[in-house]
This record gives sequence, C-alpha cells and structure tokens, in this order.
Amino acid sequence: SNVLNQFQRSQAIAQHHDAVTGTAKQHVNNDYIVRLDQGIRGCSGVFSESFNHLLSLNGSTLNQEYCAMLNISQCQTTEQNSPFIVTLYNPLAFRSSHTVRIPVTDGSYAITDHEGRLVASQMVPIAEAVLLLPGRNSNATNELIFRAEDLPPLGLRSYHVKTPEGKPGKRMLRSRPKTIQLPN
Amino acid sequence: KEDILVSAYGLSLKFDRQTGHLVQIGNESVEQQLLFYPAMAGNNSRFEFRASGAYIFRPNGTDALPLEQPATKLTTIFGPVITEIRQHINTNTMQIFRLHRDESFIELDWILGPIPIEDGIGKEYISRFTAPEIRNNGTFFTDSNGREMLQRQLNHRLTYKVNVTEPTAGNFYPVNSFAYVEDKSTRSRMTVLNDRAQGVSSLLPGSLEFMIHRRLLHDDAFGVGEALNETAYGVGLAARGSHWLGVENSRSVARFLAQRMAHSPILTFSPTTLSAEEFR
Repeated sequence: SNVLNQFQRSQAIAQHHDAVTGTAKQHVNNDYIVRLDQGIRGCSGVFSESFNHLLSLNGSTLNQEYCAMLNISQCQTTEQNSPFIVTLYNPLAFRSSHTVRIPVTDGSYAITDHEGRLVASQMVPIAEAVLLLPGRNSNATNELIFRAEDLPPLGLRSYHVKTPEGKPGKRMLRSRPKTIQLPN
Repeated sequence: KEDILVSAYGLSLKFDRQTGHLVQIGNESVEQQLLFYPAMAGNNSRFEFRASGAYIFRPNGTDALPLEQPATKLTTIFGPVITEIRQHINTNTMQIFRLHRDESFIELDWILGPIPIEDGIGKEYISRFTAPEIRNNGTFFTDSNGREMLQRQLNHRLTYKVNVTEPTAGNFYPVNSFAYVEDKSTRSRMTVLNDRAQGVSSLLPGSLEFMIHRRLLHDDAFGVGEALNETAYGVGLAARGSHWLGVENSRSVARFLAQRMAHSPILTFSPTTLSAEEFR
C-alpha cells in the first residue's frame, strides 16, 4: 500500500538521532513533523477499514476518526456529533482497564457499553490552562470521563455515547469544582 | 489554616496550605515541586563560556530555583471515576493531581509554557519528587536502554574513574519509561513513570527530578547553529504531559504500569445515527 509505505518512510526518517533528541534545526524539525502527519493521515483509511473488519459490522461501515489533538482536549467528532461511537483498541497482550477522557461541549451524556449497560461517567470542566493553550481550536469546555473496564487483549471494545432526550443521563455525574485560595 | 487533605478511593494526598505543594501521600512524606534551572549563557569561545543549548544541558549554578509565582489556588473535583486536585500557578502553568478509581498510582498531569524569556535567561524546567524518608545514598535506577533497569550512582561511573565537573548536568541520565529510588534497609520505594523520553537525576536524598521542558536563547556550538527557542504561534512552545507516581513496595507493579502507559489504548470516534441498541 502506498500510504503504508509513506508512513513507514516518514517514521524511518524520523529515527535520525537529531529527530529523536530534538537537536535538528527548526525547519528540519518542522519537515519531520509534516512527513509524520501526512503518514498518519494517509493511514487513517487503512485504520478505518481494519477496525470495521474487526468489528464485524455486517456490511455497514463506520468512518473511524482518529483525534490527534486529544492531548490538548480537542476532538471535532465528539464536539459536534451526538450520538457517536468510541472504540478502544487494546494493544497489550493482557486484559487492561483505561480511564477515557472525551472533550465535549456542555450537556449531559449517556454511555452504553457493548452489553447494553449504562456506564458510570463524570463530566469535568477542562482546566483553564488547557483552554488557553496556544493553537488550540476547540469548542469543548468539558471532558466526559468514564472507565473502560476489562478491555480484551489485542482487541476492540466500543461504547455508544449520546445526549439523551428529556432527562439527563442517570449515570452521569457533573463534578462541581471547589476552589481553595492559598494565602500567597 | 491547616494543610489540605484530599481522600478518594482509598488514597489520600496532603497539600501544604502556604505553598500549595504536595507534601504527603497516605502516611508517606512525598513532596513534589516544579522548579527551573537558569541556563548558562555564553559565546562558546572557551569551555567556561559554553552555553546551554539543544545538545548541552548546562545550568548556571547548581540549585534549581522555584517558579517566580507560587501556586495561587487549588481546585478540587470529586466524582465516581476520578478525583482531581488542580494546582494553579499562573495562566499557562498548572498541575493536575489525579486519583483514579481502582488504580493505585497518582497521575500528575502537567501543563507548562510558553516559558517566559523576557529576562533574557533561558530556562530548563524540572518536576522534582522527593521522599525524604527514602535513604538512597545517591543511587537511583533508570530504564535507559528501554529493557533493563540500570543502577546510577551520583558522581560515579561503572567502568572508569570520573571527575564530574558539572555537578548537576553530569548526573542526569536518559529515562524512557520509569525511574525509581529505593531504601535498601526498609525496602521502601518511590517510582515515577514518564510518558516520553526525558532526563532524570536524583541530586537530593530520596528525590527524582525529571526535565520536562526547556527554552534556550543561545546556540551551544555543537553543530545545530541555532538556539532551542521554539516559537510556535509566535510565542514559545507550550507542553503537556504526565507522570504516574507510585509509592508501593511491590517490585513488579512498575513494569506492568509502564507497559500500560507506553501502550495505552488507541481511541477512534465515529458519528452514527444508530441507537445504542441498534449498534449493539
């Protein structure tokens, strides 16, 4: 596959010691980043295909979107859509649990697991310093947090997230921050 | 007037009322602080004028300095999944101490930058964890080759006699996934896992300090030809990362956690029109 080759090539180039340690000139570093980004974006189609295959969706497909900006609490798909599906792939060879944080706009949400059970979730405001990060371009003001329990080894698990009509989600708790001023 | 104690899911953290610093985990005295080393400036004409740069970590002096502004407030957030204590230092610097239900470690989410340079001084920021009751005698462990833990000893090299002329930088080592200090007599241990390759040392008894961000104004004349002064969006680079802190004595937990941190699940998202039942 051309896109896989391109990604492999970008990754191989970025194994130069200057790319690993950050001792390249800035414009060279920018080039490393652009190449890696093109590689990752190019592979998202491959990713989506393999996920759909593993999820056995019986002919129907879902467009799997990978949010590269989750580290700054930004994700267009979760901010602009309801319902949406969150799918986790566990790359470990043993069962594992994970706390999932999803950037969302304000509201209430209901999360359902693969067995149709409502999952306990928590809504917390995104920290001020994150909202002010230079380059952040997001409407998300909150993070929806839940625990993905017992992910199968080298396997997938999906959760359905929606804004319930009428009453807010019974198992979502909205955390209210309490501030303590320090004497300094 | 008293220190601030936050407890959740069987873990408790105590914060100093005056400074806002973490001072205790459960019954163990464990401190954490953000500090910085002012960078050496120089024209590189002679060794003593070597500047701190992309290749060379060369602090001007041996002591890490506290941030100009101490924490102004703490915010607590409780809930059934996580409990957070947010330490606000200034508009672009904060730390979030996070307790997770059913987890034994403490997550420290740090947000830092752009690093201020208006005073004309480059800065190299560290996150220092100190467990004063752990007597490690200058010994600490890192996983520098990504496979086995290697023992490090202050001002000492295993295979040759060394004369350390840079007492701070000369004792920093690379760490890929975790480092720890241990008291051999009590077997107590403090382990810190890092989410990216960093530099680490144990310059004070029972401490581990990780370099988390740096911004420098001079080239160090090792070939790159420019200062490490990244100016994305017209300002300095901001960074966000996390450390997982554990004070358990268990030997096997750190490696297990390191695998979980390095290989955390890959998340994908799909808009859908299906109901939960239809999707199921």
